[in-house]
Amino acid sequence: ATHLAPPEGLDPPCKARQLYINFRDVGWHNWIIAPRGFMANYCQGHCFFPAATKMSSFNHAVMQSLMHSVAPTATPPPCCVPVKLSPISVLFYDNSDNVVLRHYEDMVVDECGCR
Amino acid sequence: AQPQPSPLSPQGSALLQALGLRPPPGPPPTRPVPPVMWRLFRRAPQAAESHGAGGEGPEVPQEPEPLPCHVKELGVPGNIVRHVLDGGAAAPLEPALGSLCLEKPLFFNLSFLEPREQLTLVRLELNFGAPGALAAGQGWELSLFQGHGSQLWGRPLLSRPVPALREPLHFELLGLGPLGNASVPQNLSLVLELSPAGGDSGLPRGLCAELGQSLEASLLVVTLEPQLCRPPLRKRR
Repeated sequence: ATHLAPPEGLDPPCKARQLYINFRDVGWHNWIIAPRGFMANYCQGHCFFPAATKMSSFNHAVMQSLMHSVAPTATPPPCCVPVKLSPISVLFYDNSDNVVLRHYEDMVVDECGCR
Repeated sequence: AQPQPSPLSPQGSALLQALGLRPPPGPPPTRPVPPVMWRLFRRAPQAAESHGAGGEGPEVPQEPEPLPCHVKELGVPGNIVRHVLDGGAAAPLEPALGSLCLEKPLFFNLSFLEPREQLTLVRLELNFGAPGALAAGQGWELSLFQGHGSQLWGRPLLSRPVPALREPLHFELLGLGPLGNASVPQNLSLVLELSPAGGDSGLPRGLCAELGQSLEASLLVVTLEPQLCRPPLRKRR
């Protein structure tokens, strides 16, 4: 039982955190017309057993987290990664002075899981 | 302040290339955004949920499950829409035939198209901003030729009666002439001819010249880059 509990002081369990991409911050605001930015989010947190069993995880990740709990130095924990993403569209000027609307898949993290 | 990846640095250009972006090299563009592009942006997936979205007018409610890689408003597959302005001569040509009111070369640079893009729509928009005397009660015959300057190549690509010039005119060009082949041309060179319906040549030349000066032509080009589309979900066995 003591092995299975995550060590104190580590990250909270894997989940989506807010990340706002502001095009002004990266110097693209002069030619990206809209949006000015978007909530892209990111995944962070631990995937230790048993927390890894309570989120969207592959079976393999559950077993890997179990192995990590009994042999932390031999097996790393699974990774906290995006498992559900959604698209956005971006309106911008290109280098031919055209106004372009482009659709991008997988730009916003909706859900994280252990993989 | 963190150092920014400059577009000119190897990291910056690799990042832009990965996203298929080629930003303008010089100062910020001042070209106004055409209303059709705002409309398409507002109806695109997730646009309204992207915090800080710019634009004018009221938000359009998002529909729950849009078809992937499909431009619903235009009714065609696609994931890239471009609005291309006419780069032809500013002034119309002096019409050679008496009944012709307007002969105007149009030129569209299409060199930005990548070989992996599939054309799904090429729509020519003509906005005459017609002077009142020409807009009222006058029917027209409009013809579009492939050609360059005053040289017309072969038969017209299309020829249509136009009842009035008040509203913008739209013509689908995909499948016609240079856009009928499998390979996509680097540019599109056209000549537009406009005559009064019935061959009435009694229009003052000054009014026809004014019509030519006020004409704004543009292309709406939709392409599909299949690699950027999410593959359809596999059915469970």
